[in-house]
Amino acid sequence: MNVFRLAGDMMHLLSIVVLLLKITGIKSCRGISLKTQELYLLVFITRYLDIFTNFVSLYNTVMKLVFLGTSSAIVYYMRYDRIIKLTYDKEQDTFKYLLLVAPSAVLALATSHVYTVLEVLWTFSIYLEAVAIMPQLVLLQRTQNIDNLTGNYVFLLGSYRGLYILNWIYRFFTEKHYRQWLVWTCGVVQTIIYCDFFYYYFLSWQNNEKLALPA
Amino acid sequence: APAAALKDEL
Repeated sequence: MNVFRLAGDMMHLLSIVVLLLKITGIKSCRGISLKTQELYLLVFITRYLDIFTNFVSLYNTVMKLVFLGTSSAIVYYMRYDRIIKLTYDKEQDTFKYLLLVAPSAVLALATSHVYTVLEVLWTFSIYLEAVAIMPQLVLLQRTQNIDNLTGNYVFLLGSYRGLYILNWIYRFFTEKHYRQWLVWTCGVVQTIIYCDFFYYYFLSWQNNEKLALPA
Repeated sequence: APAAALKDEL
């Protein structure tokens, strides 16, 4: 495992920690899209179905369990916690699941390497992860006074994707049989989706102002 | 169809 991959995973983990701190610490999920969180849970479930059949390393297995556990916890808090659910911006979080899930499913069925349930669902998870952040970005545009934790959460998630691209470039040049066009294309698309957010994040940081995304 | 991907990443 190279340093980019490890740093990427740590950013991903940190983004989840920041989100959980926000939700449980200040008992608020204001500005957080439940739709994005549920899509991530679906991504993890469909991707990690091989958790007990395809052992790679203890690190991978533990991380998969952590991602499954924490994303379930986040969805649970936002949906069912007596206090936290009251802070969810349901009326603003209007992105349609089907708009993201249906194309991902069609593409997975059309491009899967082999047609086994596990492989098609894995391919589906790659497509879905690429676009799962969209409800969150739309909700951010609609949120006035985005708090620091929410801005940092999205920033850390975007950093994780950027670092994975550096990891792929590194592996491309150091490993002979590392050719993953599907994963790469989706990864690049996913990172491009963050570009607009990054622009305004750095702008607000540079000017020492609160983050605001123009509608 | 694309080549089988290495599933050693998260």
